[in-house]
Amino acid sequence: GTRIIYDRKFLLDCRNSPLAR
Amino acid sequence: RRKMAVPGAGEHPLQFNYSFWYSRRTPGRPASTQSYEQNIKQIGTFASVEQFWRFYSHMIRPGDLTGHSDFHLFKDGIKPMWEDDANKMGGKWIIRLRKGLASRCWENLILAILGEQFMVGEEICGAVVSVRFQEDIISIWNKTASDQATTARIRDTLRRVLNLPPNTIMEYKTHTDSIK
Repeated sequence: GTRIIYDRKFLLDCRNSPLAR
Repeated sequence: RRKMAVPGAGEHPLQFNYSFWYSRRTPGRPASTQSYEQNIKQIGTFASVEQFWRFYSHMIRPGDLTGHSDFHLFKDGIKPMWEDDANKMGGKWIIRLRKGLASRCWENLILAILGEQFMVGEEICGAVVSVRFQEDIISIWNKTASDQATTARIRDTLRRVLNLPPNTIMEYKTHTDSIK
């Protein structure tokens, strides 16, 4: 199957999403 | 029974669900298995990047913890203990950090785990940051201590994602050695 891979920058960007609060 | 964590609408799912745990040693008491299990508290489980940030943003940074404390990040269903089935044939890479580095290294380590940067299949079990008096220790646990290709790949990925100085000493310990 496919792996869900995220790099550090993407993960840090998600921190600013309203869903992350 | 605990409800299983699932990604919410519009959230970015993770390859695996994870839990944060926290433990703190009561000063002066020997750490028997029973007291270890009693001292460790599960903080919460998450299934998406956004759910991770909701926990993490409210947690104290390891560098701001006092005393003899640990944060653990483990795949959901794996207890942060040697005795867990997923851990008992496993081991860990250990890196000792001088004071002041733990918060940054811990964040880089868990982001690499959640983002599946290690490329070792299902081998990663979890990670621990241990705050101690004179130094801090981070470790990453994997399932199969005897799998040298896996442990070498974890070591090389750790060097890359933690951006460690080339002379940083990394030590691999099997859990059966740790029990002795």
